[in-house]
Amino acid sequence: CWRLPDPEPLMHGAVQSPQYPEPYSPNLQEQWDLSVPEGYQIRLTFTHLDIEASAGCYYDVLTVLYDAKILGKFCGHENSADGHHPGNEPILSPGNRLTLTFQTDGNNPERHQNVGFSAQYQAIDMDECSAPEPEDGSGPLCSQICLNTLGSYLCSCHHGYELRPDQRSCVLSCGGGIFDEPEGHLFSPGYPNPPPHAVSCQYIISVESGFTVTLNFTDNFHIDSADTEQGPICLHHWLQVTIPDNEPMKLCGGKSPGLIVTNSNTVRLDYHIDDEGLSNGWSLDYSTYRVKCPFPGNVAKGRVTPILTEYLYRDYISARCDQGYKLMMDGQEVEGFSTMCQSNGQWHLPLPECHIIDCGEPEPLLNGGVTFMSGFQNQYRSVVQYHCNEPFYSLLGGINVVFTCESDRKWRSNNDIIFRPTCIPVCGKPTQLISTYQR
Amino acid sequence: IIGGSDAPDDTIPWQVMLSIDGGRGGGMVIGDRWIMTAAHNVMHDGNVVPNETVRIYMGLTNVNTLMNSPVYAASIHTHPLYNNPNLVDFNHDIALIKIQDPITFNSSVMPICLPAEGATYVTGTMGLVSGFGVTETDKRRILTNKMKYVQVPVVEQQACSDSITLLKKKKVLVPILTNNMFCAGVPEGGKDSCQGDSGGPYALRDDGRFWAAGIVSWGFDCGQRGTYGVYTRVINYIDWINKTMQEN
Repeated sequence: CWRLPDPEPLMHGAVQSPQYPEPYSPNLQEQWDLSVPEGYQIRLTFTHLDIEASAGCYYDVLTVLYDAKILGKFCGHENSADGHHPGNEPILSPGNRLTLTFQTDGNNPERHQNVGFSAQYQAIDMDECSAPEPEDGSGPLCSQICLNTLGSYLCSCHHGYELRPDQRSCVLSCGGGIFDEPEGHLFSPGYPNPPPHAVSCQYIISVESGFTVTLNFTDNFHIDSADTEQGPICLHHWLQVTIPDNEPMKLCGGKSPGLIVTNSNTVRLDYHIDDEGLSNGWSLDYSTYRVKCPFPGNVAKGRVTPILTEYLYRDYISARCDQGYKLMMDGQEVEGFSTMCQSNGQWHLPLPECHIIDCGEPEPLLNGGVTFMSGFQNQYRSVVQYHCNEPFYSLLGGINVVFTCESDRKWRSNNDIIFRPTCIPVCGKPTQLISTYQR
Repeated sequence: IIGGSDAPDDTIPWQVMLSIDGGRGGGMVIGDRWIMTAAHNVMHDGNVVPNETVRIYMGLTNVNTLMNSPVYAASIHTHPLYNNPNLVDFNHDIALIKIQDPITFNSSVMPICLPAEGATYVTGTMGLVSGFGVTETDKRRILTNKMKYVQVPVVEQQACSDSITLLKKKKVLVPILTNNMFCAGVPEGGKDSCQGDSGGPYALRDDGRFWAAGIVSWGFDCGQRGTYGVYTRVINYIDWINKTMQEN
């Protein structure tokens, strides 16, 4: 056998004496245990009661109990002189249970008339908030606001306070948490007044990487401290400012720290005061600024744009070369260049270099050659002149054409007509002539 | 070449020697891939000789010092009107040989110019004919190993025609002199081209530049009195020469 689960408490019901509406039997000992859900009371209303009347309900009696406490003993009927009739007034249990006992003796003189009783009961929500304070001295249910709900109640707090884990007491709200807005205002609990109790609050300002936080404390700053020759010492009360990669700073005393530039996108403030001493607290405004990158510098034979007085996070710059020069990065030519100021205050890429372009070797001339007139290593603005292997070949057209290495990396002729020189053979002109002197 | 002299090096750089099936002939460079010669040099029994039988030597004046390899023909183009089955009709005796690889000219190999438009063959003008053909030494005819040249004047066409008419009376078969030919030589004989010189150049000089006026074609014997050498009149074939070179 295993235990059956307890039945769900009913929200309402009915109780009546055995054999009702027929007269009840003698020597009865009946009991009914009524129960409703927690947070409810039982309201018991008798629809009919007709039990043998006697003084003090000595013979037959219906007893209503709350635990061991007798709420009422009833017998008789509406018009009986003896007995105690509950009338039309309902009986309200202090809690969610009620016990009814019905006892009859062995003698029912008016047996044919005493039919017993019939009663209805229902669950009534208990207004815990209106109940008197418990006698155990634990105090009111809620320290500030009590809200009755069906079958239960809730505690709440005024603005500026928050509910403690016990769900009934309210303490001053820290106003702490994580702040990720670009700017904001923070202050200690109760500021500019001291809080009534010890507090331990944490404020975290955390913004997007690439931005730095600046704290600006107001002048009204007071955190209890012990004054020494070296300055105030924060023994029991302090505001600790922690910036990553830096030693935490403990602030106290009566002098405002003023402006603190953190150079960080994250700052944590821990405010701690105990019940000793008195601190009125602090308030600050914080703002964020884009991280700054160093001046990018210049590119020889080129230029960097745009030219700004300062370069901030997410700013882009581009580099271009002067005509006749090409962009080079790590020994490789690149078509274009831009770099961004990163969140760490460094440029994404270093500046490139501008190297002079070259046109490559000029195209060889069949049966001829190329002479460099000026310039160096086929570089921009170098000038070459073609010639033919005379006297066996000569330039077509007989025009000496020079070619210049232009910015498009092509050798371009100075002659609009001739694009490519050609050597053509010279005919009929031997290098030696038959010479005869004898006549 | 009868009555001539050895050609010094680099004086006649357009002269080539053809060796075709053991026979010797002449030719001249007219372009970096073209040799001009006589059609009868490259014909045998009425057919053009195979390309591989034509060996072309350039840049030499002494056959004995032949050091370079011959150049071979890539294609042979005879004048379409040349028809000489019995070797008595030398009309249109002109041919072009295309060689496989282009020539790089130097002092020993250079082209001769083609006739300019309006060029004239003035009677008495001295021309330069050259070749590796038969020469005469001590009244003996020998095949020279050295390039020779001789300067002979252009002969008046009628005078040349008359000399041939005279021969007709003595010979059975006499080639016909046409206007596509001209004569050069001296009436007293002793200076002429000869066998082995066929296809070679007869060059005239204008303003210091030599041009190909004629191609050694035919004649009666060599250097005889009252006879002249007969040459293909190149100026009549300029159109055909240009067309052939362009089409190929």
